[in-house]
Amino acid sequence: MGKCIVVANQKGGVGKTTTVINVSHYIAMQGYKVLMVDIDPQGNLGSGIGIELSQSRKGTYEALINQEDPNDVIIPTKYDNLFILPANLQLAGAQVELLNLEDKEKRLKKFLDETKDYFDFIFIDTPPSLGILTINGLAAADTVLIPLQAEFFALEGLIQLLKTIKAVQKSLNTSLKIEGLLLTMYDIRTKLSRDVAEEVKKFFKDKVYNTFIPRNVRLSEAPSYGKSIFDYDPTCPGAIAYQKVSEEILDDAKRT
Amino acid sequence: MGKCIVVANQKGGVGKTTTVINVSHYIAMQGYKVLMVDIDPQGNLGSGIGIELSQSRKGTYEALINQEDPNDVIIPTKYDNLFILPANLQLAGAQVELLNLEDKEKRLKKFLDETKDYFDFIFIDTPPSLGILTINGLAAADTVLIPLQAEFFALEGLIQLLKTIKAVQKSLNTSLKIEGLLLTMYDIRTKLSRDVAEEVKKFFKDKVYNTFIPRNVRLSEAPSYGKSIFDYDPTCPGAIAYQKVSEEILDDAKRT
Ligand SMILES: Nc1ncnc2c1ncn2[C@@H]1O[C@H](COP(=O)(O)OP(=O)(O)OP(=O)(O)O)[C@@H](O)[C@H]1O
Ligand SMILES: Nc1ncnc2c1ncn2[C@@H]1O[C@H](COP(=O)(O)OP(=O)(O)OP(=O)(O)O)[C@@H](O)[C@H]1O
Ligand SMILES: [Mg+2]
Ligand SMILES: [Mg+2]
Repeated sequence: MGKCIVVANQKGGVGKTTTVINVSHYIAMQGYKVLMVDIDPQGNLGSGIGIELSQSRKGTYEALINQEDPNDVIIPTKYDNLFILPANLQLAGAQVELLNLEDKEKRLKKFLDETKDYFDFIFIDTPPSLGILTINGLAAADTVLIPLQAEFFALEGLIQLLKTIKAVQKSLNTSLKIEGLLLTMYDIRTKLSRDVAEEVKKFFKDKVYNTFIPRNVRLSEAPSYGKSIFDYDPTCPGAIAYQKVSEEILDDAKRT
Repeated sequence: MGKCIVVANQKGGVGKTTTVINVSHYIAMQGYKVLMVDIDPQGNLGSGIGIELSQSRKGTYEALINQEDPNDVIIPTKYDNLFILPANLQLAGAQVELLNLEDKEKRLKKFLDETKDYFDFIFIDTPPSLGILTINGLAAADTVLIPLQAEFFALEGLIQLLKTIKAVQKSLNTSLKIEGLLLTMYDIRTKLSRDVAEEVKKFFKDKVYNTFIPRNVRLSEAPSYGKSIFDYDPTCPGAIAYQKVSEEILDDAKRT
């Protein structure tokens, strides 16, 4: 299949990394070869599954700046079928260095195109910004999955994100589509969550996943043990929800 | 007093904006003249008190790039004594434009120095990154207040933030001090919150505020009405906590 999905939202802390870790692992557990790409200098994607942010290990920086051989930078994780292109400390510098390169928005696409015969799915985790790193993610992907925290500031940021996606569709990636909008950190006790959900569904009816990810402390505990939720607590509400979303994503991938 | 406090943490969604709005308003309610500075292109600071992110209004972009007269960009808010230098849509472009300017890290400092006779307190809200905008905030401030979500990823990011603060202290702002670490979104039901709090207190004993901000949905509802928590629900746990923290900040300011 070789489907590449970028998980993006410039609002901070909406569950991008948590979504990439858990959806990727679930899909890997079904037997698919999955690559997770960390294009966020914070390096939470790796540390969330026990791979420390490092200065000495090659990673996304080398992939972008040196166009490194994928075999020299992609590493396996502790989970079968699940691989990662980890961030490293140098990646923070890439944001400036990239601006001087000719094909600056397409460096990640160039790198990932060499891996698409091997991986069934590629998930790209992005930083909370609409800068050159996120643009590389949007330019490289087939679709963009938007995690949306069911709160006011996150809803506000959606407009800016959609403008950016449109701009990328026009000039860098005409085939980029929206994979879906995923409501995250949904608090079933609050009216605010419901109001935000209704607002989003008004504009994006069939694009919003039926499943929403509830606020569930197990999801924030799991990374402190370097585990996905399916390893840490496979029966908790967060795991059930991420399983359902992953199955929706698999169904969508099979249909296209 | 003219004390300038930058609120910074490159981890997304840890409560930077929520802290600036509520601490600023509380201090303004005590009769002090307070300026809030939005150096985050997302513009949540303004929108959280009902000032829409605009393309036509002058704001932080003009202050940084054109060194605009403060009288032409700072605006009053609906609350007495509380003023704002709002972000605008152009600010996203500033991140690149600034890199070409000579004194690129000190543009905000230059602008704010002209206002320090008028304001008793200046609070700077920063984006979730350690880029040139946040650096401007760190270079302009007397102290840095670090909101710290009581969860794993946020704790990880602290190390990188402290390195950046050290670097700024060395080369750009030798008098920069840490105002304090504020635990936010603390969930009193979870062991995770307690574990993170203990970890932080081990390293920063006297720097961690006694008050922590509990997870309280009223704090996330207030901005959707364009209100501070003291306007929206002054007796809820979130308001009580922000009141106590603001009083700690006032005490610290009086002692120095
Ligand atoms: N459904 C959930 N319930 C409870 N906690 C969650 C949930 N999803 C994520 N978290 C926690 O919330 C915090 C923010 O999530 P996460 O880091 O995945 O967001 P992000 O969008 O990747 O943030 P950033 O913008 O900084 O990259 C983390 O501490 C995470 O463990
Ligand atoms: N103590 C709290 N309890 C409940 N919700 C909160 C609390 N503090 C902040 N929030 C909500 O959590 C979300 C993130 O908070 P906020 O936007 O202030 O963080 P931030 O650090 O400024 O994020 P960013 O990195 O994107 O600028 C917002 O929707 C906000 O309304
Ligand atoms: Mg993340
Ligand atoms: Mg903010």
